[in-house]
Amino acid sequence: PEAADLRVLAKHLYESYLKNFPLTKAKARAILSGKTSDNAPFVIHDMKSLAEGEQFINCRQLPRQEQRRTSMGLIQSELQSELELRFFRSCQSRSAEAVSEVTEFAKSIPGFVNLDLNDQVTLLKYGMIEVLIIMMSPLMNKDGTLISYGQIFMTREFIKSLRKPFGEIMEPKFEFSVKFNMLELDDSDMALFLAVIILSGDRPGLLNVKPIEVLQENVLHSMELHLKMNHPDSLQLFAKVLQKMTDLRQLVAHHVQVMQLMKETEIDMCLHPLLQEIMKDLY
Amino acid sequence: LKEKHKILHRLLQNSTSPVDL
Repeated sequence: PEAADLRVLAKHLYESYLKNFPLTKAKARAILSGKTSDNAPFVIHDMKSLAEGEQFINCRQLPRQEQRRTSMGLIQSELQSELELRFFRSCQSRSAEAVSEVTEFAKSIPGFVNLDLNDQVTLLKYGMIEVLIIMMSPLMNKDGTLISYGQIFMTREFIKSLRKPFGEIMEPKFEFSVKFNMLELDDSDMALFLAVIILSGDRPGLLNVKPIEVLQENVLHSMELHLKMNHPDSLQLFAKVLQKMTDLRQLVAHHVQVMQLMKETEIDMCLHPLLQEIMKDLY
Repeated sequence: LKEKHKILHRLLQNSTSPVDL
């Protein structure tokens, strides 16, 4: 393909990314480094701050007067357990919302909606967790992660301290993200990488692989060119980005295992129907 | 496959519906 066409594709995917995803990497990094004019995020680092911040989880705008609320008293252990479950449910509803954002992004990839509808479902089902992990990375640093559109920062130690298996879900994602963030991709690079992941022709059960591979090949060319122009000093960046796809598959396998464990041990837990569809029979 | 993934299918066919979320 002509270089000009590949640049148009990169621009188109970047625009779609900006349109569909509410928190960009640029904004997340500004919040994490304190270089934003907005208020600093509310920090959740223990059960008390979780109880205080709980009602604002998944709010796009944190009410100003509520940010400095204090003294909720000690949380009893049974209440703690409920609090963990409620927090997990709100994570699920944000994840379901993110699934719909990713679906809209996928539909904007040129040629995607012309694929067999069953194959569109398969690509999204198998690519979704990988895409969500990549999208989570810019929100993370070694100490924690932004949630609720960047309104809240939750510490890694606190997440780790949640009762099993809740405490185990995020740790491998933190390990991956810290390494992935070292590649220093920006939002325009991320848009291309997400499209490459979605257009994986080796997902189980695909009916018509060839047109998917053709689409992916085109996005790969576009990403290779874009990375060279956007990061002229970063050697082998294209290859390094592609290598991350292997790590992603392992992360998904771990995620599925933990979710399975939850299903068995947490009788009170009810998985969001959209997430159930994605998780069911996944590997 | 479409039958087992009704919400995903619906999201693919229509624009985002808050009802599903």
